[in-house]
Amino acid sequence: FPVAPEAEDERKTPKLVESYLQNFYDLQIDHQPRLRSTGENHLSAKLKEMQEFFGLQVNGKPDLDTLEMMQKPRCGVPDIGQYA
Amino acid sequence: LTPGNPKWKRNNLTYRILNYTPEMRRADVDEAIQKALRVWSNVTPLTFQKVEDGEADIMMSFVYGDHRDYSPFDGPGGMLAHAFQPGEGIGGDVHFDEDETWTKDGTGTNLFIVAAHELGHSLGLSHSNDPGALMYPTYSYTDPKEFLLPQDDIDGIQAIYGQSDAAVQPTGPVTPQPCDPSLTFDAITTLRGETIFFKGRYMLRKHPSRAETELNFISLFWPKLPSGIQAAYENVERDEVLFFKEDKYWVLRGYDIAPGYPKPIYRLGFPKTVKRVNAAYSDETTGKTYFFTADRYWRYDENKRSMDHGYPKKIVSHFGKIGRVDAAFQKDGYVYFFHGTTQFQFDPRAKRIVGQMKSISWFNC
Repeated sequence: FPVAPEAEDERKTPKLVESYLQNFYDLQIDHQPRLRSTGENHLSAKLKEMQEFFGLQVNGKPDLDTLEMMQKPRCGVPDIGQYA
Repeated sequence: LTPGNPKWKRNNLTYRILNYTPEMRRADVDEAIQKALRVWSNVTPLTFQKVEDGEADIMMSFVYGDHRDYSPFDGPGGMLAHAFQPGEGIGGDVHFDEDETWTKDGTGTNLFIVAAHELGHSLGLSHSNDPGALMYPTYSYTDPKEFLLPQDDIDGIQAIYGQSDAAVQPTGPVTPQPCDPSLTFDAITTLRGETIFFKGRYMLRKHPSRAETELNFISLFWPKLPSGIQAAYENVERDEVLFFKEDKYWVLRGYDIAPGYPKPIYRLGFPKTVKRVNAAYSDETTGKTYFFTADRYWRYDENKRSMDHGYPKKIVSHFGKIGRVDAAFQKDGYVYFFHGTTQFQFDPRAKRIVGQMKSISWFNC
């Protein structure tokens, strides 16, 4: 059986998570210098939204099951909101 | 459904294929798209007419990377395609990522499956979180010959456009829920310490050290296996699992279907009067495998690789009143028989039923 992928190396995970949530969960990334914690809360909230949609453990963390789901080939239409 | 409930004002829609992927014959692309449109026209009053030029409601094209719609593709893998909700101009249009390997089978990305999904968006559907639904966001290959539009998708599209004009309304497969008390199984087997429960085109995978049950399409792991497996058992010593459907069987060696299968079940010693096997389990302590058909059972010797004499016998004579067997497996010295939503625990040493449970007792509900 395909086993869960080895933990991504630290460098790639944030990029993968960020672009996935931007593409499919309307994560807004503004590049103003902000309190790091605020940005992380926003990302964690979006991550929970994605985990909720896919019936994964909702922990706001890019765990293995979440990363595995993010790497599956999929439709480019967002999972929330309109696509016009 | 999509926020704002966008839908086409007319039921008779037009579509146009603007360009063709070089990886498939044009005729195969046309056929895949027509089949994908029929998925939706079969369950609604919608009709689709192909036009060769000018503006159509649904314009389909194969494009690379950034194709100037603010939603660039991302190379091979990742995003496969996207489509826009009903509306003027780009509304309803479908874009396929030309960086994918488009195919008519499962060797690459199956065009029919992706087109059927994207056309759901073109008609006003959004993504479903039902893992068995066509409108689930991630791609899963299903043999186009076996494809049936799931009930979740039928409900969605009929909520927008109403039912089809057919006298008998089509229905679709429903995704099994592990804790649904009415859940029954087609077949069950162990596999290298795990237990796999088969239902339609799905398999529920239970690992002893994981609390939750994993639901997958059978085709995700074994694209060559059909859906609707009727019996299965593991031969632990040979590290093989045998799957049965109608009068054929397949052998899984390790994690792959062995070449040269399916073979007819008659090679195992069944007479031609037997048309299917309902359930099977193998007792690794005795090397005997038990096959269940109708109200009888057969015993097969895995070492001699032949049926034992004096069989078939009546199930009730050896296993008691368990009725017709839908599925069976052996675990930790006990045999578990499934009949509808009832499960019997049989002790081969005491030769009697020692327990009775619900069919879903393994899923920590």
